[in-house]
Amino acid sequence: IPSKAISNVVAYIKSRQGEDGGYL
Amino acid sequence: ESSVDDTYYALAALKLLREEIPYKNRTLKFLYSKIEDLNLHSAYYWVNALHILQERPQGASKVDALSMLSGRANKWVERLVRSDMLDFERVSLESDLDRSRDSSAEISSIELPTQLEQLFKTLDTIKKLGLKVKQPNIRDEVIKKVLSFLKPDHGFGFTNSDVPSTFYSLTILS
Repeated sequence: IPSKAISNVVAYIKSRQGEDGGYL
Repeated sequence: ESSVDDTYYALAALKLLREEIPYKNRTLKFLYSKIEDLNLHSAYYWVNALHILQERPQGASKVDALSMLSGRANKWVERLVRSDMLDFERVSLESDLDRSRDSSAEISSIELPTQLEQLFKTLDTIKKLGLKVKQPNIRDEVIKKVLSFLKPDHGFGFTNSDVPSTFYSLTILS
């Protein structure tokens, strides 16, 4: 997987974290 | 709204990518806030999420939670192996499949957790919690139940054998 794609996926997953600390 | 399942998958994906888990303590607090609501399905993801965070449920404030989860997990195993609920679930699954065959072939690909998958997840939860199944003789009953899914082609499954069911069976039996 290209490193750019990995950093985008990481950013996406992190963006799914809610205020409560869980993910949605 | 955040869910235990999604939280497990997010943590697992971050671990796969060797990323540091952000706001770990907040995520732990979230997971412990959900302990009252755990069912057979979400308990598996809850324990595995904690596993990724390298956190074992312990300490004064967590003992009750662990004990409660242990009690529930034991009931789930008992229900999966002994209860008539299984027959109800089997009937309901079969009627769903019949309906989908009649209406559309696409719907028949719908995924439902099988008894083997549920049994695997429950036993895995108990194992990861470092607990043992409480009921006497349950181990023999679990083995008997799993072997009842063995098909003539040597795979395991509900109606026909399939690879995931065979994996769940082998893991339970090993």
